[in-house]
Parts: sequence; structure tokens; C-alpha cells
Amino acid sequence: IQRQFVEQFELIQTKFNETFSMLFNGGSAGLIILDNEDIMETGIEIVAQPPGKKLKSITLLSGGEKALTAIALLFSIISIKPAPFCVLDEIDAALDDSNVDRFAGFLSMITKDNQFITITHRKGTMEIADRMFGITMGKDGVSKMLSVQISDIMKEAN
Amino acid sequence: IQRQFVEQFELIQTKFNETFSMLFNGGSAGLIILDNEDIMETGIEIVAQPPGKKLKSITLLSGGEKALTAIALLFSIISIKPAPFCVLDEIDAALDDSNVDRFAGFLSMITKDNQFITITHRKGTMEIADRMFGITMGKDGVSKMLSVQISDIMKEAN
Amino acid sequence: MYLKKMEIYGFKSFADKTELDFKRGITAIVGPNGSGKSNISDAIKWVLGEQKIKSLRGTKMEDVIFAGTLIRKPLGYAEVTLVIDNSEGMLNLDYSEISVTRRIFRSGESEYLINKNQCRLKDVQELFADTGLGKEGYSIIGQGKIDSIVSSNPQDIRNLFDEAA
Amino acid sequence: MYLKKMEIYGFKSFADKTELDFKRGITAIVGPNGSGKSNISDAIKWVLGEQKIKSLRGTKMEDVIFAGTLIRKPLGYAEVTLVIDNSEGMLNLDYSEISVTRRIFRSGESEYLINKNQCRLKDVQELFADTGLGKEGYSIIGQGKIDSIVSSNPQDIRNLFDEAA
Ligand SMILES: Nc1ncnc2c1ncn2[C@@H]1O[C@H](COP(=O)(O)OP(=O)(O)OP(=O)(O)O)[C@@H](O)[C@H]1O
Ligand SMILES: Nc1ncnc2c1ncn2[C@@H]1O[C@H](COP(=O)(O)OP(=O)(O)OP(=O)(O)O)[C@@H](O)[C@H]1O
Ligand SMILES: [Mg+2]
Ligand SMILES: [Mg+2]
Repeated sequence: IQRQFVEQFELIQTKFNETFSMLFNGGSAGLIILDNEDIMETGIEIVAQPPGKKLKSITLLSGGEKALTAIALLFSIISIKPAPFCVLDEIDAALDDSNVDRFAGFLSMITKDNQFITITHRKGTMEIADRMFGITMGKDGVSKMLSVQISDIMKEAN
Repeated sequence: IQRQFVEQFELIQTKFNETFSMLFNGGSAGLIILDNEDIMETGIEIVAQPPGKKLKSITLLSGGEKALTAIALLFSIISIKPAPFCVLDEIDAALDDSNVDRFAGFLSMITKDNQFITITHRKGTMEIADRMFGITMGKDGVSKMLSVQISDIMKEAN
Repeated sequence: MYLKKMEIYGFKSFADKTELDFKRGITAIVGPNGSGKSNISDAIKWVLGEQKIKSLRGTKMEDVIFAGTLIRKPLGYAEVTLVIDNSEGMLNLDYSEISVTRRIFRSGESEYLINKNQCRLKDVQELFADTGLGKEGYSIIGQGKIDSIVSSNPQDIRNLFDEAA
Repeated sequence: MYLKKMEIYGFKSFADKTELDFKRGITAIVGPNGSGKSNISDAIKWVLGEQKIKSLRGTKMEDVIFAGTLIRKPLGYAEVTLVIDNSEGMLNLDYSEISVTRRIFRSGESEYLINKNQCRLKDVQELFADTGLGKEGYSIIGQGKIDSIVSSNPQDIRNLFDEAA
């Protein structure tokens, strides 16, 4: 059991560093086992180093940097152990436009092994979707679903 | 003191309802004094009724509805008691594009009596700004300020 | 294994029967604030066995049943079904397609069904054990919750790892 | 009364002296993730007397001093000045323009100055009492904090009212 945990940990740690530097266009990130003596109970700390900055604990990162670091960790766990499907509710909200584009690019790369259902208001994320559902609220306060063409939304967003 | 609190409460309550229905394009909102016997210590609860829906407690609202309700309350307090200046850090993050436009419209209406410094990634909010500061992070990890023309950013965003 | 279809009736703001057909790849759900997008993600969490009403943004379990609006009357029950493709046999049942349903009545009683046969919550939880879809799973990220993945509490991060092991 | 100017040196990511000239109306601050926008709002809160380092996203007060990067060395102190127009006499001092400065050294010691004269934290707090700019004030809304204005705790809402009374 201990060996399995350590093996899994190393796999995720390597993947996390790789995914982080792809999403941030540089820099590196790591995972620290806080108590080597007690592998079965130990906590894990995350450190991140955006390009050009010093390695720091995640509390000092900005709102967008923190969200992008969390996305990097999530995507590395999913790459190691794919889930049948993933539901992501506006995880791109804190990102600026160029980070949305990098996030969307990465999502379309890993969707070969995973199905993603992503709720979003951001154009960059809509652009990489294979299909789209539009949800509207009728005058009667009841949700209705429209199947929208991606081209309709894009036209409106521009 | 009690009379002053009740007078202030009524002023804010009326303003809150007005501001809410302007931001939501309809509907109404209210403030409830939980303990009428003890005015000096009582808590206050917020209820909101977006257009077409039933009056509910704010925990049942969506992410964007909650943020817009909070903005309505903030703006009503500021209208009753203006602050020398206001700093707003990405308060428009959860709003969809049409709510960003309504928020921005309202902000430009009340800026006659208040100075606003607003940090944002949203185009709708940039469009109503009188001037803009661009902050960038140099390769050396140090923040620098550029004074940008609004027209430059708009060109890029489109 | 992927999510093929979803049917919602009476769950939160979905008073009318709504069907969503999914395919592999990326499906985006878009729409104005308050239109019902997060209610879809809550519905998925709920069918998979979510017991904590607070993580479905309510105070009592019946809060998930359509409560009525100015024009529409409240409904008596809510029902959500997920149809999952199991052609690779990842789930421990001998069907190429598995449907999971959850139903709740105003009385507060919940019913679970797998392939239209009534079962217990435990059966649903066992079906999805180890797939990452479970309660602590990393595969459903609620609105505003992405930051809590890198929460500053080292034990929380550890739990995420154990779920993925 | 409005904020006319701000000077930042050594505060968080602002290693070089930076001056921002404000006017009445709406000023937008834009820029990529991690560029330093929220650090500006932290700097304003700090000068006005903020004592809780957690609400400045740090763990010890010296965390606000530029800590160095791969290329730049750490600095020994941080200093921020706000210049406020007081032509309508809203602040209780006989000047048409009032500058407030806060400085901190690696030793953890803080200094406050009003119009370049050293003073105590209490003097700064009294200067801004009742203007809504104080610590509990509603006039500085941090990133991700807009929702806590309508927090579900009735006492929190009450505090907001008392600040505005
Ligand atoms: N039991 C219920 N009956 C009727 N309506 C409900 C019920 N529960 C929630 N709602 C309504 O559903 C709406 C919220 O939907 P939801 O949170 O899915 O919005 P959303 O599309 O995610 O919006 P946003 O973009 O702002 O996050 C609210 O207006 C809420 O009042
Ligand atoms: N004492 C310090 N010394 C050097 N850099 C610091 C210091 N404190 C914070 N930083 C850096 O400042 C950056 C964060 O800046 P800030 O939070 O202002 O970004 P932002 O522009 O608001 O971004 P976002 O759009 O993502 O919210 C972080 O990368 C952080 O590492
Ligand atoms: Mg939502
Ligand atoms: Mg920020």
C-alpha cells in the first residue's frame, strides 16, 4: 500500500509539473510530502513558480494564477486516472483571455481519453467545444434547453 | 440612536429595491429586521426576487444572481452615504455579458458623486471607464504600469 | 465509458421534462445568469448519491423539487436519470448501457433505480466506487470551487490523492 | 474628496517606484493574471491601517515587502503614499490636500505619516473614521469578496449597516 501511494504520488508530481509549465508557458510546480515518516497519514503541500518568479506557497499567488494552478493539478490527476466523465462549472472565470485560450487548448488535447461537460461564459472555451447546449429561463421561471449551433453563439459574441 | 438606525434602514431598503430592479430589469428585493424587539443588536436578512421567480432567500440564487444582488446592495449603501473613493476588484467576474453591460451602465450613472477604481477583465466595464491603467509583469517579476489608451485595449479585445 | 444521456424532471428550475444527449469530447453549456446551468451539475451530483444538501445549495432535501414560480405551481416530486455507456465493461454490470435514476418526493423519501430496478443508495455508490465519480471525487467541480483544489490545508490535498489512487 | 495620487515603492511586486495619477470618475485597472492589479488594492487597504495580514494574503506583515525574484534582489522596506483631495474639508484637517504614508521595515516595525509628519496608527484611523474607508468599510471590495456582502450571516449584514450609519 505504501509503495503504491509513493508510486502514484511520483506519477502525479511529474505530470503536475509538466501540465503547469504548459499552462503557464514556463515555470514549474511541485508537491511536497510533509511527513516522510508517516506516509499513510501525511498531508501534501503545493508549491508553484510562475515564469520569472520565485518558488512560493500557493497563498501568495494571484486569483488567476491560483485557478490555473488548480486546473493543472486537476488535469494531471485526470490524465493519470481518467474519470468516466468530468463536469466543470465555470472553472475559467478568473482567467484572463490568453490564459483561457491556453486552458481551452489543453482541454481539447486531453479530451481524447475523457468526456468533458463544461459550463462557461467565456468565448475561448466555447470555441473548442464539439457541441453546445443553450439554457434559457422562460418568463414562467422554468429552465428550457435549446440546442445551439456554435456558429450562432460566436456571431453574437463578436 | 434607535430612530436614526430605523430611518437609515428605511432609506437603504427603498434604494436597494430600486437598484435591484434596475440591475435585474425587473423583480424586487428587500431587507428584513429579524428581531424587532431589539433594534440595536438585531441581524438583517436579505430576500431577493429576480423577475418571474418567487421571493427566496439569497442562498438559492445562482452565482451571477448573487453577485448582482450584492452589487445592488453595495451601490444603494454608497448612494445613501458616499465614500471618498471606492476600489472594486473584479466584482463583475460572475456576470454574463448582458449583466456586465447593465452593471457598467449603472456605475457610470452613480459616478457623478463617487470616484471608482475598478480592476476588471471584462470589456463591458472597460468601455465605460474614463481612463485606464495597464499593469504588466516584466520578465524580472516586477510589476510595471503603462498608461493605456482605451481605444488600444478595445481594438485588441475585438 | 461516458455519459450518453440525461433526463431531468422536476429538479430545481427544470419543471418540464428535459433531455440532454451527450457524445464523447467536449460539450459546452451556456446561457444567461440564473438560467439553470449549475442546476444541471447539481442534478448529476444528486443522482450519483450526494447526501449533503448544503453542497446542492439548499437547506432541506426537498429544496431540490421545483418550488413553483409566479406562473407555475410547485411539483410533487423530482426525478433525474443518467444513461452511461458501459461498452468497455468498466462498471461491474453485464450491460453495455446502464441507467441510474434518483427520485425524491415532498415527504423527503428518496428512491434509487439501476436499469429501472429499485435498489439502495449503497448499490449506486458501489457501482461508481473507484471511478473518481464518487462523492469526494475530483470529476465534478462546482461553481467557485476550483480554488479549493489547491486549498491551503494539506489534508484536503491528501484526500484528493487517495481518491485517485 | 477623492483620491488624487498614489505612490508605491517596494510593496509586494512593485519593486520600482510607481506613481498613479487619478481623477474623479471611473478609472479601470487592467492587465494579465499575476501582473499586480490586486496588489494595488492591497496597498490602498494597507495605508489606511489594515492590521490583519491575512486580509492582505500573507502570513507575516513583512510578506508585503518585495521578496525578490529570479533576477531582482529583495528590498529592505516598503512604502505607500495616498494623496487625497480635501478641498471640501471632509477630513478634519486644514489642508486642501492630505497625504497619508505607511512604511514597513524587515524588522516588522511600521511607520505612519500624515503630510510627511510622523503620527500613530490611531491618528490615521481617526482621520478616516466615519467616511466608509475604515477597516470594516464597504468601499474596498477585494477579489472574490463581492459575494460576502450578501453573506447568509445576518450579523455580517448588520455590521455593513452600522458602518454606513
Ligand atoms: N427548487 C427550485 N424550484 C425552482 N427554482 C429553483 C429551485 N432551486 C433553484 N431554483 C432557481 O434556479 C436558478 C439558479 O439556477 P443556476 O444556479 O443553475 O443558474 P446558472 O445558470 O448557473 O447561473 P450563473 O451563470 O449565474 O451561475 C435560481 O434563480 C433559483 O432560484
Ligand atoms: N512580497 C512580494 N514580493 C514579490 N512578489 C510578490 C509579493 N507578494 C506578492 N507577489 C506577487 O504578486 C503577484 C500577484 O499579484 P496580484 O494578486 O496583484 O495579481 P493580479 O494582477 O491581481 O492577477 P489576477 O488577474 O490573477 O487576479 C503574484 O505572482 C505574487 O507572487
Ligand atoms: Mg452557475
Ligand atoms: Mg487579482
